[in-house]
Amino acid sequence: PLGQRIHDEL
Amino acid sequence: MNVFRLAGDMTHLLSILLLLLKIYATKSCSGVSRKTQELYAIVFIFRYLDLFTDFISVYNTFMKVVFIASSLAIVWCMRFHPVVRRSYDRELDTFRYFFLVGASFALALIWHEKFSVQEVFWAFSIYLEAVAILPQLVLLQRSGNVDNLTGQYVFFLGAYRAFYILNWIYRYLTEPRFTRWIAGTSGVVQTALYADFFYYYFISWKNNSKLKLPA
Repeated sequence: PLGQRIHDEL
Repeated sequence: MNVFRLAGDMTHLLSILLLLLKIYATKSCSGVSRKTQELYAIVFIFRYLDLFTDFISVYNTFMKVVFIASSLAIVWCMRFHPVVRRSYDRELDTFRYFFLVGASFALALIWHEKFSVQEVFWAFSIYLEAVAILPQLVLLQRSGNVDNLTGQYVFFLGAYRAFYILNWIYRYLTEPRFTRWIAGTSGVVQTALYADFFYYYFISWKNNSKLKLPA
């Protein structure tokens, strides 16, 4: 989603 | 994905699977803190709430499911497996871990990246992971038992921490505007507590070796 940082680490 | 991050994920996965296999193969969980394992299960469940909302990669989704399933399997074995549960050191594993859960949640309410249910729970899981080793540390100090907590488990868990810190340094140097204040600070705290755990593990292991001198 735009503007929301995605947690790409586990 | 850089090589440090991949190595960190793999050693983390190995540490959990090794513990699970070791418990299952020996049918014993003596020396393992169920409270620490339950905290890890809580950590994964609350961190991966985004499984249903954000898709990052097949690798990411697969690893999340494996982490949740394997940590729940360890807890299940220690609680309900008819043979394994009998070897649980109940009277030694008395750390008041609800205090850790409460403190981590309170901190997450204060310090988070965004005030939303998912983000507060994400921060909560990061803080809880940092301190989840404490019940295990207390159990180890009380029992001096290093039979089941294999050297490999301790080694791989430590390697996971070290690789993740290298990963953050690498990303900080190579990616513009890369910052991980919450994960980075918690990661350093977790690594420091782990170093303490490792110290006691080593002392305990050394003492046990000494006791095995031929009579």
